[in-house]
Amino acid sequence: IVEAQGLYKIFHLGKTQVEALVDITFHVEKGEFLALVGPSGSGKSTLLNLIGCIEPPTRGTIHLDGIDITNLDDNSLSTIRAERIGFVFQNFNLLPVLTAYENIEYPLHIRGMPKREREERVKALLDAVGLARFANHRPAELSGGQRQRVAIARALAGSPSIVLADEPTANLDHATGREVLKLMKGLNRTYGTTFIFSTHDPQIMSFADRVVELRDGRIAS
Amino acid sequence: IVEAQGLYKIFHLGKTQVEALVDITFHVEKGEFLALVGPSGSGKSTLLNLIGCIEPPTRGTIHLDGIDITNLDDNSLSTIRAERIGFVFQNFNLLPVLTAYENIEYPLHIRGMPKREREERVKALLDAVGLARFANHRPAELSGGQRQRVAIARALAGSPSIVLADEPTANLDHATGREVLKLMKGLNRTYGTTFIFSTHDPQIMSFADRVVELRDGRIAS
Ligand SMILES: Nc1ncnc2c1ncn2[C@@H]1O[C@H](COP(=O)(O)OP(=O)(O)OP(=O)(O)O)[C@@H](O)[C@H]1O
Ligand SMILES: Nc1ncnc2c1ncn2[C@@H]1O[C@H](COP(=O)(O)OP(=O)(O)OP(=O)(O)O)[C@@H](O)[C@H]1O
Ligand SMILES: [Mg+2]
Ligand SMILES: [Mg+2]
Repeated sequence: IVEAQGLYKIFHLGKTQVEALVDITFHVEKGEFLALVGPSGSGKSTLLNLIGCIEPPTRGTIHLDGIDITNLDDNSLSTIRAERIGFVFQNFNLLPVLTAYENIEYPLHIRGMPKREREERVKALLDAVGLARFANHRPAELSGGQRQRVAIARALAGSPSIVLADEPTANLDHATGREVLKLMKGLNRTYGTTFIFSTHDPQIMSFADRVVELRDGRIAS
Repeated sequence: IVEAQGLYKIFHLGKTQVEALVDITFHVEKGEFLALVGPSGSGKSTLLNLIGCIEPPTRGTIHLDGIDITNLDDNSLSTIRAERIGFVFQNFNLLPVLTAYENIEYPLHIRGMPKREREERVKALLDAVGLARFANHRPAELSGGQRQRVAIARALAGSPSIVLADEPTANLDHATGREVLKLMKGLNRTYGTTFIFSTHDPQIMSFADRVVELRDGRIAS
């Protein structure tokens, strides 16, 4: 479902350049539950952003679901994202004016899901992440870990074929983090949703079928 | 250095109320290295915000460095914060238009530290958190863990008497997290700086002299 060949991502900063990803060749099978690990600054978020059509590569090619996304224009990229990818950002990135409920409902609303079906789905997701009682809190009225869980529920809402989650449990206590991973793995086993998540936590890594390690922008394993 | 008696923090949300902190009585000695732990939503960030003069309590009293901060006006509170407290927020909260260097320099600039002395101090701090080469990156040009480390360096810059750090290692790999804790503990042992940090990581907890546990807004241990 993901095919990356010789990917490079180079950021330019004044006269210097940062080689965030170097010669990444990387394959993910449909239905895999994959952990991306590596030290701070090793390129995990950058790789997830490239797979998630958020940033274009500097060199190399990348295919998602059989589509060559390397040189697509912004409109096509955002369509692909909206239809196929669920994304959890490292800083959660919820809409501050919407409640937890509305943030999770938003992707379903965009897809034209009927109201009663949306309501059922959002409530099921709030339950699954343990936030039923916090449905009408806005992000500023939630703890860090609660916001992270809303972001996860939102990424899962539209039943995307691939979920990219950037450190989805960084702000969660261990028990809640395990609950989230079980939820994600359950969806993977039941519906075949592909998951790629980055983490620094060995306990969370242990849920993965496969672990890919990055170091200084290269694949280390 | 911190004296909390019968502290309550109640948030009102429409008709419902959230009891984020309930009857907290809590003492921290000068020079302690204390970890605050507990499940997601248990009140850690709220307690740190109260100690850090960011939010007023709903009931109860709180003294910081011998000063009763319970009912102070906003101006007095922000003066106390600027002079005595170094704060690392759960979402880092760096100034996006400033570079890493300038973000760390900012509190020293405000205090009127002379330029050459500032330069020495900022460089030493960038080194200490492993970001010497990233001095002129802006937050958007840094990884999540790198931003967190800039926030830590900034909190330590003005040599405050108390540092409050909300999950300072949540976005760091274990090796980098340990480096940060050793830096913090070194300052604590050398200069007597009081540290109160929240964490979900047992490895990070183990650096603390004392661990205070919150559960549902109450002290559990
Ligand atoms: N402005 C607010 N309005 C309403 N409720 C709030 C507000 N801020 C926090 N809360 C609630 O208060 C409780 C405690 O929040 P707090 O952020 O202190 O938790 P925490 O222990 O830091 O959790 P985490 O580990 O997830 O960061 C949570 O249930 C949260 O939903
Ligand atoms: N817009 C940018 N401009 C310049 N450099 C950047 C930019 N974005 C990221 N970088 C650099 O690219 C490298 C990889 O960043 P990335 O965010 O992918 O790391 P990461 O593995 O997610 O780290 P962490 O675990 O700390 O989140 C870092 O050294 C970072 O400073
Ligand atoms: Mg990252
Ligand atoms: Mg918190």
